[in-house]
This record gives sequence, structure tokens and C-alpha cells, in this order.
Amino acid sequence: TFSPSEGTPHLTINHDVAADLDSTNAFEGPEKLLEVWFAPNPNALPEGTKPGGLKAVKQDTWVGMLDMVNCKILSVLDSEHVDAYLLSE
Amino acid sequence: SSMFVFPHKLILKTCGTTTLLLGLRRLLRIAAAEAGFPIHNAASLDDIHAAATPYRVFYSRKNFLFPHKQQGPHRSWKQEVKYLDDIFDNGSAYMVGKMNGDHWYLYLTSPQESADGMTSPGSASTFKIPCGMTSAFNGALEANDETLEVLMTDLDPENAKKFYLEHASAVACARLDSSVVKGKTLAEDVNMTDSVATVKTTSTVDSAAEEVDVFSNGSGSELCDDFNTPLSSQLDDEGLTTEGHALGSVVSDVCGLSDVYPTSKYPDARIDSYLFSPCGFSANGIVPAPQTEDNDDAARKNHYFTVHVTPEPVCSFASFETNVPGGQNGRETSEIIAHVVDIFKPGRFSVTLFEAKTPQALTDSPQVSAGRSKTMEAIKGYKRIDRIVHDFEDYELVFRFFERE
Repeated sequence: TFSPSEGTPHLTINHDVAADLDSTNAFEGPEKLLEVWFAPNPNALPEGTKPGGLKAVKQDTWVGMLDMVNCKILSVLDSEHVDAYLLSE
Repeated sequence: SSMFVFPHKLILKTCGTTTLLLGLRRLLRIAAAEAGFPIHNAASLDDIHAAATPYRVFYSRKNFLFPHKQQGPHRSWKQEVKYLDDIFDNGSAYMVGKMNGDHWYLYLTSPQESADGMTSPGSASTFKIPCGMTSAFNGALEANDETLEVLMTDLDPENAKKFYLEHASAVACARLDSSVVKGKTLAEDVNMTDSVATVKTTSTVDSAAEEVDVFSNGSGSELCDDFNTPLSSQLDDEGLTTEGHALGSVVSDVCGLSDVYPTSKYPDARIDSYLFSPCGFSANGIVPAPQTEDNDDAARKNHYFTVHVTPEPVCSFASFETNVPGGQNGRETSEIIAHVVDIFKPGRFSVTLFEAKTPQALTDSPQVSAGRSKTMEAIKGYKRIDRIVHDFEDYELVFRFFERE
């Protein structure tokens, strides 16, 4: 058993989606991977960018984009440097 | 599917017949409107075409198993490239690997030289987005920027049963019985709000669960040994909150995923996993860098890994991706690959390692680089078929393909 430090990521579950998800026909196999960088590193955000950059964007805002992709948020593991969204399908 | 949001970049990996690229324009718009990243393709945000200027864009995928089932621009690589070329004005597309076998596609943009760091707002009639104009971005690439992706097909069918809800339910029942006997708890500190629960796990779970073959004894997926109580409710009593997440956690432990970045070496690592119904598994992990003498709390960086599994024999596939740097008091990249391959036992798999040519990477001696490369060539039980190196401007890509011996 270990004791996590203050920096340990924590988990939020979206029950509205996660509780009754049926993925009977959802899978095809290989995924698509998109990586979009807006700066070379997190300490080099361009002038005028809000503190926190993309991490400052509210979770609800991503929902609209993810709807276009056909994904729903199941849960979010957030930490100081990165937020990890687990998505449906 | 998974999404990772960093201050300076976003990674979106989507499964099945999702339409990932259809979200790209919205993403660029959000980056400008909500995060304040600069725009260079329009005069102001009032213009509906206005979008943030990315520094770099990568899009990659393995060849699809069923391209005719894909939607939107994803029916062919040609259409995907056209879609991206219509948005960006400096992209390059590549195919890596055997055309008549398992191959891998990559689209990437390169930083552009620009005299003034700006294009004329709205000057292009198509409102194409210039990427990575070098004078507009200050700062070096991240140190130790490397991404490892292992794409596995033809999974061992017997082993793949671990990723079916029916099997995992039976294993979970066995674990519950075991934990009651041993007096262990799965979690503490559960805060419920209207529709969202925040769970802070503060104790470990027993990873030594017994394997149960539900395919031979016919156990149901919804009920545990108390046949009137849904399994999810029984697990709720232990602090987990939905069946998909609860069983995902069990599968992570039982299959060995929880040990890829073990808490003995990465004490603050956390995994969020979900088992789909009737089958399929996804997991995200956040791995804070281990604390060292020259790496205080303020400088510690969080890395990620993500896993997606489609276990059906007709299209079995598993992927593992991480940007946790190899070595550096943690596990070597070759160890990670061997561990992951042992979890899924694929018939074939590819390994792509995408490494930034940072000053730190360039200081490695040829002997160190050669040694690291050699260890990645030998994966027990597999024969390395292909090794292809692409030398990009700021990155080196090494693609390897293996088949079971």
C-alpha cells in the first residue's frame, strides 16, 4: 500500500454516459490518432494565450467538438500537467 | 477512444468508425476562442473561419481492417490527406511499411519560415491555416519528447477473453470474495454530486485474482454470487461507481496493465480504465515523473499512456501508446514493449518510436543509441520482419514490424 502525494491525478466519472453504454456495434479495430501542438512546449505559450493554455478550456466546450467526432466523455483523469479523457466507442 | 489535453497540445485517439477529422476545425476554433492562441488566417475571431495557428500537426493510423465501414473522410488515406490539405497549407503524407501487408500512415506539418511571422489575415481565399511559422513560436521542443506506439493484431483468442464483460464479471466476483476474506477495500473517499462522482482511490487492490473461465461455467455478466443484486451495485459498495469503470479496473490489474508502470517505480501513476459491453477495453494512465534529486516537485512532468482493445477474433486489435520516456530511473522502452506484447499476445505487431531531435537526445553516444536500438530488435517469441527509419526535420521515426515465430 502506498500513500499518494498531493500531485496524484484524480478521477471524475460521467455517470450520464458511462452507466448504460452499449458498444455492441462500436468497434472496428485500428484507431485514428491526431496530435495538434500549439506551442513547442508548455512553457512557451504564445503571447495572449490564457494561463493554462488548452487546459483552461472548460470540459463542456470539448463536448461539442467530441460530438462531431462521435465520442462521449466517460471519465476524466486530471492532473497538474495533463487531463486524460476516456471516451466512448 | 481517448483525449489528452496539455497546455500546449491536444492528443485525440479515436476507435472504430468515429469521425475524428471532422472535429479538427472545431478544435482549432476552440484553441483560438477559448484558450487565446493566436490566429493568422483571418482578421479577427468574428470571422467564422478564424482558427488558431498550430505549431505542428500529426495525424497517423494503421491501415483500417474495414475501410468501407468508415465514415466521412476516413474511407481512404487519399481522402484523409485531401481533408487535411484543405485545412493546412504545408502538410506531408507518408506510408510506412509493406503496401501488401500491415502498414502505417502519417501526415505531418512542418514549421514554415516566414519573413514577418504573419501571413496576411484572410489573404488566402481558402482560409488555409499556416502551421508552425518559426518566427511566431519561441522555445525549444520538450526535452525527452518521444512517443511509442505498439499496434497489435491477431490477438490470441483465449487470452483475449479477458477483455469480455462476461469473463471480467466472473473474475470480479472472485476478487470480491477474496477481498472480503482478506479484509481489503478497493477505495475510500467517494464524493457524489448530481450526476458526477469524484473518486479518490487511496489504497491498492489485490492484483492476484483467480482466473475464472466463464465460458465453460456459463456465469451471467450482470449477476455475481448474489443473483438478485447487479454486479455494479455490489462493486459500488466497495467504492467504485459504474460497472464499466469497476470492471475496467479489475481487467487492468488482472491482465498486467497496472504493472507496465508499476507504483514501485512510478508512485503517483494513476489508471482510468473502462470495460465496454459486451467487450472491448480502454484505459488512460497519467504517470508523473519519478522524483529525483535533480527533479523537484515544481519541475516534475506528467506523461500519459493509453490502451485500446478490440478482442473479437474477426478484427482483434490492441494498441498501446505512451510518451513516458524510456530509461531515466524508470523502465527501458524495450522492457515496456515486451511487457505490453506479453499482455496481448498478438500474432503480429508494429512498433513506432517517434523521437524529437532535441539537444539532449543528440548528446547520446552512438554506442548508447546502438545499444538501445538493439534491445528493441529482440522481442522474445517474435521475429522482426521490417525496420524502417524516417529522418524528419525535427524528429526521427523508427518503424518496426514483428511476427510471431
